[in-house]
Amino acid sequence: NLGVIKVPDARVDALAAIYQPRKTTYAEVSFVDFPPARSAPERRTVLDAATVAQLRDADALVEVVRGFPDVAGAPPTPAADLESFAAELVLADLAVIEKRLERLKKEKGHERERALLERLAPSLEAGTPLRTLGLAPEERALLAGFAFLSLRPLLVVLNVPEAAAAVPLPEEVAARARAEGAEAMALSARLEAEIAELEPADRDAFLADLGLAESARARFIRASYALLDLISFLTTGEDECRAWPIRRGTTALKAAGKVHSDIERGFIRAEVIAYDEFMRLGSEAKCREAGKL
Amino acid sequence: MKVGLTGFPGAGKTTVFNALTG
Repeated sequence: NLGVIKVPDARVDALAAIYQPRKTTYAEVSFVDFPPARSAPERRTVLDAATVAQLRDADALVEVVRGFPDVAGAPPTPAADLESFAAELVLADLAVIEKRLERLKKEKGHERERALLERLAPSLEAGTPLRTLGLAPEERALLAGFAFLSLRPLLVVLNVPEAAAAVPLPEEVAARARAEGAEAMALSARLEAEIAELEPADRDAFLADLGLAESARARFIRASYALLDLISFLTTGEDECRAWPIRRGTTALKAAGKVHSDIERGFIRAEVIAYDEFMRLGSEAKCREAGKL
Repeated sequence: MKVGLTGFPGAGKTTVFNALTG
């Protein structure tokens, strides 16, 4: 079940208003709705192999947590649910490390990898997700092939009843998410579905009535974009105004390759205008005159 | 880039998915 969301970007809207391009393209993020996590029948606390394999395939995880009474009327226990889900991810990672260390016993070399895994195992045994350990980039690179679940960026979404949509995230949930190195937000999926049904013109008034400044959808998309550590660079002209997603820290050379591989191969330099300068001065020519290009 | 939605059964994961991607 795959969904693609356009990332709202007021800068793209503003540039499109100036250039009136034939086409406007927003950055996009893909979302996959995985089947519900199920415990392996033989060990209640461990996710089954199929679920683990699916989770490993994602670049980041969004964990939806129940913030409303269940069908039997039992009150929600979001902090406990978060904790037990985190424990499952940690156990799945620990199993991978133990298996790998077992194999490394029989192989020579791999000293750095062995040392790192031996250092991570006790943290996992203590229930600490890998993402909270502040691993250095070179350590992360060493671990990249393992696709550790507790190292994946995580956004916690507390799904609350409509009446609680404007209530701040409960502190116990916020604290639990912080402890796991995760971002967290509350939203009411039911309310969002209602908002989506409304005419765009009616949405703002509806949100204001509920005491909300914007839809949770916009907050969710921004949070997901940040979770993936993505930023956009913008290109504009008569043909197209477009936001291009790149990882934070991507070089101009690699970013150019997003537009076309030829541009990456033949790259000499990039002439860049900061968005704020462009908006302040109003045109490319004025930015050039002012030495802002 | 792909974001995976997960969670325990009964948390309303698919409702969230549909509301946000629909």
